[in-house]
Amino acid sequence: ADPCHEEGGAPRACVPGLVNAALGREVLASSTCGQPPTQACDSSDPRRAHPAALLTLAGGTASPVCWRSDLLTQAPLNVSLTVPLGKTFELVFVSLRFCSTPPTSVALLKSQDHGRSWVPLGFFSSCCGLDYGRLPAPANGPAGPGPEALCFPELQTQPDGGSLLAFSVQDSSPPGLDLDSSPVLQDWVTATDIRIVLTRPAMLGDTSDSEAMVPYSYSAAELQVGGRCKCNGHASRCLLDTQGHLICDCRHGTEGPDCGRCKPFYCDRPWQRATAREAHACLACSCNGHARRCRFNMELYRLSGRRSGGVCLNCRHNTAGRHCHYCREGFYRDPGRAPNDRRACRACDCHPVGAAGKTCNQTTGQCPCKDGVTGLTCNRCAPGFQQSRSPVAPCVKTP
Amino acid sequence: EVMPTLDMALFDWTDYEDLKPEA
Repeated sequence: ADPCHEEGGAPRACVPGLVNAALGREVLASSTCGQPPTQACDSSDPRRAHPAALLTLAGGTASPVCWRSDLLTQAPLNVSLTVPLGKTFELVFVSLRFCSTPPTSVALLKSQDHGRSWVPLGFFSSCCGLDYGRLPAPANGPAGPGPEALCFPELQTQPDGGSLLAFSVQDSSPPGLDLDSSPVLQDWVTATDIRIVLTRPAMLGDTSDSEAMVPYSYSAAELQVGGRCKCNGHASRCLLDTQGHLICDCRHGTEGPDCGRCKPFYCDRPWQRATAREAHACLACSCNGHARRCRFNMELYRLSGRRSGGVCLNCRHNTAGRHCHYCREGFYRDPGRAPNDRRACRACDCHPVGAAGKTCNQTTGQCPCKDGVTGLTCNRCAPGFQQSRSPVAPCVKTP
Repeated sequence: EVMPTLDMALFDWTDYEDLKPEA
């Protein structure tokens, strides 16, 4: 079964499955213990190292299991964990399990441009106003019409007493907002990178007094970024390309890492994201097999009632027109051949002397004949006329 | 009546050299 097409072959919206996009990805931690080595942590000894790679380890059970930051003895106390996802994903949730006393303030950010710029997705803090200048999140989600970065008052407590950062995009979106119909929500869930900033440790009191601080380090494991490889409804899976980059396996005449544009010949209508109602597949231009390239013309598209805007380029086989559907000057349609036949257009072959021009009727092939001349190519004198010696008036009335 | 095709050899190009088709 093809998830991107109906049984009859009609296109339908398709999306890749929900995955942990962070699994196996490199995590960049701004602080990791073990350099220089201490009794508890030594980055050069696998048995005592706590690298950031442990956060997204694929398979197996590692020992130790938790990443640990360096001891935080003075401000700033921020430690960030950054996960480049390798391509755009549509987020569903982000979670991180803390292995020791969790921080009291955590900021969650995302980038849509591979780490060049960042925007907040949410905050977790018992002091939302103090740490992030925000009010605690309302119980029933954001008040505004669109999703927004809310400050949640606390982390989740697990049955075993541990703490979990659990962020769901649903919690920061107003109820009823639909991904298919809301470009704002589509933008909100789109991310290429995730950053978790552990802002304030729980065990430290007044952070302005570095003398009073107790050495502390952050420790966490199982960083998960739940999401779908973003393909705009035009692919059911993502694959690694020859250079090891994750890309959508695009269908519906689309291409690009996210199926974000139409393939070169598929520009009969503008690119659109697929929805549950309509696949919005890119359509191939109609060129009767005589052109390999086409371009989109918005004016023609509007005039056609938003049906077709493709204009064929470089029509071959002596054809011409927007769809290579008629013959170019000096050629006429052979009625015995199909429009897509390579020899559908025949040369007019107008007689150099008997014809008054080189262009024949595109349908019948009839050349324009001089007075007294007849025949499809104007190569004979009409009855009652005879050939003269003048190439200007090749046929004269028979005396 | 089927008339013969125009015989190019019969035409006198003396005054119309510029119109003469290439052979």
